[in-house]
Amino acid sequence: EVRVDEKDEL
Amino acid sequence: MNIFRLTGDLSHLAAIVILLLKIWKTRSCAGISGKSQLLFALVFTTRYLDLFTSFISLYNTSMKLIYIACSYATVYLIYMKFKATYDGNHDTFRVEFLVVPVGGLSFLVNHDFSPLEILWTFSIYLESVAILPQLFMISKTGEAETITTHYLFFQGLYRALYLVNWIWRFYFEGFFDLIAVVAGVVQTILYCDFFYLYITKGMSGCALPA
Repeated sequence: EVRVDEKDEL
Repeated sequence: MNIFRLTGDLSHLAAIVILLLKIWKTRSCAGISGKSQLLFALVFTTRYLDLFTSFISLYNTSMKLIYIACSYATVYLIYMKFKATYDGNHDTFRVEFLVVPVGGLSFLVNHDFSPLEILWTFSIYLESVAILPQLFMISKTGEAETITTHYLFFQGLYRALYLVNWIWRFYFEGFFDLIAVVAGVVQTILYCDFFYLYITKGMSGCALPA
């Protein structure tokens, strides 16, 4: 599951 | 951050800078699809709205700002400064056929039904197809300048390296983002024909299949 507030990719 | 992710980002940066320098040095944007560049500017704008809401790292923030600035500069050069050299007659891809379905899909398939998340999803889907006006333009004119093929090569390489990055992250970090991966696969596939020609034709200006 992806935490939507922690996108470290560009 | 792994080596594939870093080289992927640098390939992306290389593509953007190559295009910007080509237009600047030749004082011409002949053969470049303004529509693709407008779509990329829209991609960066909708994806990096989290600049206002969260801080990941100095690297993350700087790269986002550089990507946005370069993409707007490119659009400015094409539609304002060197407008006279823009080949609009051959840039006839109907972008509404991309933006409307992509917009609809981002409302239907996303991680979270919130404005920022939907816009992020929209940007991911849109990026995967944003190069189509450029490929369409090349298939119409039948040829691309060498420097334009370098641009396309680095654009494709960037997403291909991101795919390897996601495989790496899946195995070593347990990270998996289905939306990004599916869109990334689609995006990479669009470049496959081009990769083949780029390598077999000796990385020079080459005709592309329609």
